[in-house]
Amino acid sequence: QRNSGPPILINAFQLIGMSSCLDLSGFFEK
Amino acid sequence: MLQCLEGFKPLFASILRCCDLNNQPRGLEDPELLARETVFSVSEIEALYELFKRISSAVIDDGLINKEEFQLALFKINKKESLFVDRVFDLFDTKHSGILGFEEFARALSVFHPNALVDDKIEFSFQLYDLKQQGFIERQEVKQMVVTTLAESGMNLSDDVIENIINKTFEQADTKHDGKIDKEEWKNLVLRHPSLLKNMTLQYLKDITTTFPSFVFHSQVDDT
Repeated sequence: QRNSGPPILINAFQLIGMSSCLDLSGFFEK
Repeated sequence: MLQCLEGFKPLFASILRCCDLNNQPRGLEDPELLARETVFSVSEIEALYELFKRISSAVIDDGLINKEEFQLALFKINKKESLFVDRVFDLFDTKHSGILGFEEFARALSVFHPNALVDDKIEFSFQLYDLKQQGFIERQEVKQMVVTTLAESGMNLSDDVIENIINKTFEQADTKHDGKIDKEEWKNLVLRHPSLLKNMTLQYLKDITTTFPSFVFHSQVDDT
């Protein structure tokens, strides 16, 4: 039976890592 | 005649100050020292300085980056208070002055270079998540960061689901079973899940000299 549920987050830090505030590439974008 | 020349003295002084050849740009007094102590080459340091000048003059042109300019550079808008931006800014602000000089900016960004040591990236990210700077990451801090991230992105998860995610995280990370994650446990977790460090590497830094070519006009050294 195909597992079609949403991807299970392995842990909280993966979720936190999605925060745009932790992505510093904005420095380089005009 | 002499009196006439006296009148020109202030004018000559300001012209000399302007063209004072050894008047180093503020913060870039010793690019070679910075190059030796970071992963950047001298040219990359000088190119990074061009970026620094752009950011540090966005609000107040004082050769320093304040938190507003830092946030503006990252998000191009004045975001409201952000837990994470505050933490990142504080980690850049190694002199704890509330404002960033070029040296602090360059040394901090060096950790984000693709060639930087993984251990340095692990250390920086641990400091970032250790909100209260106690030398370990507590459950409450993890929950605060999860809730902040969800609020930022407009995502909604029930408290049960959040607690579940945090339980799972501590099951994996807290191998010493003391209810907190210390630096060793964080390193082990990250080595098992390298994606947790994805924000710690900025590919842009690899081609900083092509992104900011104008540095060549002010370059002080021939960096071959």
